[in-house]
This record gives sequence, C-alpha cells and structure tokens, in this order.
Amino acid sequence: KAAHILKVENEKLFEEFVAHCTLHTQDHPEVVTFLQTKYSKASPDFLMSVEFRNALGRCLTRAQANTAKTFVYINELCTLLKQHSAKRRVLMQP
Amino acid sequence: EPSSMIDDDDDPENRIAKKMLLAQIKANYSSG
Repeated sequence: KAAHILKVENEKLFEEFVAHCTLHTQDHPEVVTFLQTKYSKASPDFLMSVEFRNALGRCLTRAQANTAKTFVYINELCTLLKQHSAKRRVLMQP
Repeated sequence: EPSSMIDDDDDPENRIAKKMLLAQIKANYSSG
C-alpha cells in the first residue's frame, strides 16, 4: 500500500513539474517531451521510490523558486531518469 | 558559434543545461 501511495504521489509531483516546465520552456517544447520520454523509459521500481520523490520534490521547489534555472532542473531529472532507465537495468544483468 | 545558437538566457548554468539537453535530443533524433 505504501508503494502505491508513493507511486501516486510521484506521478502527481511529476505532472506538476511538467506543467511548470511547459510554461517556462515555450521556446523549446521538445525538452519537456524529452523529459517525458525519459520518464516513460525509467524503471517502475525507481518511479515509485523515495529517492525519486525526494529528487522530484527538490527540483520542483527549486524550479518554482528560480524560473531562470528551469533547464538546469530538467537536465538534472533527465540525468537521474537515464541512470535508472529500465533498458539500462536489463543490460546490467549478468 | 552561429548567432542562432546563442540565446538570451541570463543564467550561465541554465544556458549550459539547455545546450546539453538540446544536444541529447539532437543525438537521439539522429540515431533514430
């Protein structure tokens, strides 16, 4: 049940982050699409983790407080999602 | 650097992050 709550919370936070970024990256909308692609390819376990929630919450708070650094936080999340991509995890299996 | 690549972002860190993201998107697009 706790995992389900985390999953729902993380999805909500991610939607909020995407909505914020969409507003502040109107000159390059492909960046938000890229972020959403990375999200869709990330490991489900990571997407419902406390680690992801903490990173997402931190990025959202900072992005809202400093709109001049929107791309910095998008890049940070993309890097994190890339590190936890489902494809990467499969490839790392022995 | 072509003038079209220079944007008017005030924050240097943001400018670098934007360049990195656009480069990754371009690389992904190129690789199919």
